[in-house]
Amino acid sequence: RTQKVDWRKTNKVTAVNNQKDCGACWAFSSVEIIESMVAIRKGVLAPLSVQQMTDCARFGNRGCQGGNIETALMWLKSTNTALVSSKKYPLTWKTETCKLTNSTEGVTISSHATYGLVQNEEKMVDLIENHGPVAVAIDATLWQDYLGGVIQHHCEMNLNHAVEIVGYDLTGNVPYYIVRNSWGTDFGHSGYLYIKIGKNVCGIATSVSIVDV
Amino acid sequence: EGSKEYIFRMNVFEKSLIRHAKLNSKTVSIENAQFGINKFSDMTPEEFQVKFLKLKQEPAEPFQPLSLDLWLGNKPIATTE
Repeated sequence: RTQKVDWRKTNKVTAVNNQKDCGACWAFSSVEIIESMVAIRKGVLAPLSVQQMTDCARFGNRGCQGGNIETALMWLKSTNTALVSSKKYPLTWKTETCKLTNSTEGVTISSHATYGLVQNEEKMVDLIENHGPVAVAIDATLWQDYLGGVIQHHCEMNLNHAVEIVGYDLTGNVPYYIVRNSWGTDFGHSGYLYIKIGKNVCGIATSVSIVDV
Repeated sequence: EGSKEYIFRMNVFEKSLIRHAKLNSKTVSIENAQFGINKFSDMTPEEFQVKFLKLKQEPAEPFQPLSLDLWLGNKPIATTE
């Protein structure tokens, strides 16, 4: 296994987002893994529209009031919706009426899946190394006070937030995931945080989503 | 300064400092996370939750080795005598 994988280093991760007052972490993380997979498969890194996902995704998602990664991806695939660029459908940080229902220009996903990988984090590391970044549901209650370092303890497992994992590092005493948050670059390590691998810390392996494009 | 809101936020902030001290007291190594003052320190945990923690996700089904291996490009090993 490669001891250190960081998809940012090969330009497969867009800039850190700031969801501000909009509780659409589910849309941010879903779109972020699609952006990364487009960069991996097609060699083009460009921000896609989180606002389109926020406004248009159905199946129980409620825009800035909350939603679900799995059903967001299910909606994208089953409706064959093309996700347009963030320039074409920019962020407003509010839930608005869906403005694009039948765009043919943009990115469609070819497949998606969500797995429970508790006690199988080796597989999660495999996916990050050999497939690409993944989106996870996580308990971020403790993150209100986070400054930096590797979160190893004191984290609950009540899934209440969604993030993208863009890599891992197995070289130190404490192996950790590199987690991209959507609370701006003034949070944690320039918008990122580190979480220990191996003990389902913060519920990180409970619901792991992957896509292909 | 001196307003009702100011006093409320100051109290919330002071409670955050106590919480940080508790969390940091459990630090066992230098690799451990550090907790302290950030942009959320004048929010109550309840406000933080309502504003930022809005995922509605159930735990996923445990993985099926075969389907996961397909993502990783591994072909199933053929069974022979």
